[in-house]
Amino acid sequence: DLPQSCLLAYYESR
Amino acid sequence: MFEARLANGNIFKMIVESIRELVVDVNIDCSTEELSIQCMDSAHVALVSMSLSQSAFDHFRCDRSLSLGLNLPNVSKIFKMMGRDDTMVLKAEDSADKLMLMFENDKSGTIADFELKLMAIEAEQLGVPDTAYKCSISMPSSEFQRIVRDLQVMGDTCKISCTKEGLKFSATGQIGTGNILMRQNVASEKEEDHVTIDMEEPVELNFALRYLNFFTKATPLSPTVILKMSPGLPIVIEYPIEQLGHVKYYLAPKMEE
Repeated sequence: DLPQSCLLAYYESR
Repeated sequence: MFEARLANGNIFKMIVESIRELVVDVNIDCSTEELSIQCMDSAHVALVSMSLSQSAFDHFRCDRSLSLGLNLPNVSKIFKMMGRDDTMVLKAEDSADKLMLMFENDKSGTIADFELKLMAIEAEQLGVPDTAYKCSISMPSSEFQRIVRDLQVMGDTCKISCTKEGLKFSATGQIGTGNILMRQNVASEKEEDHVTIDMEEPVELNFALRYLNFFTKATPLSPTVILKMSPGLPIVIEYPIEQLGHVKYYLAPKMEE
């Protein structure tokens, strides 16, 4: 199964 | 103090039902403009962004911005006691240590009121930049729900590809492969049945069906759902709430080998 990426790789924390 | 009265309390109940399985403890942020929620699931794979404008309410008073920390499964239990046609009133003092919920039924004249202790929730906020997505698809939300449910039988990953052929959903698993291709359809006289596909360039991304299935809990909120995709970016799945707001879900893709 394909590895799941994480939102923090696309959007930075505020 | 904060006080808001929603004649169609059911809208708020549906909003809670659309996100309570994905995010448990959330802050409902109240400002003079809107009620909003932005919260990631515990695995940081999905983000929920909800907004309900003050214009949705018959009465809306918010003296200063408040953050109401709530456990959504508890809120959901309270909403089970709200009648379909009840008016909902939310009330909190500026000290915001508890939230009052009242359900008023005009016909029977009954008023039910509940008090929920508020929690202090430290939630990580994300800056989601405005993006011009390469593909934007609007389709019947019930159709999207059916596709996600049907493909879950085939496997746990859904490949969503938008090409000039149309929008294709594919899933592969032990028992085989399933493909569902949707083409643009603006012919049917019922606006809600339309499928519109705006494709600037083809996009193909893989997503966990488990999350897509969570998102379809928002189906009762809107007859249409809008999917927005760009290569290498999370998908945005938006359920507009008439002109009053929205529930948006952002889902990080699975990585190609």
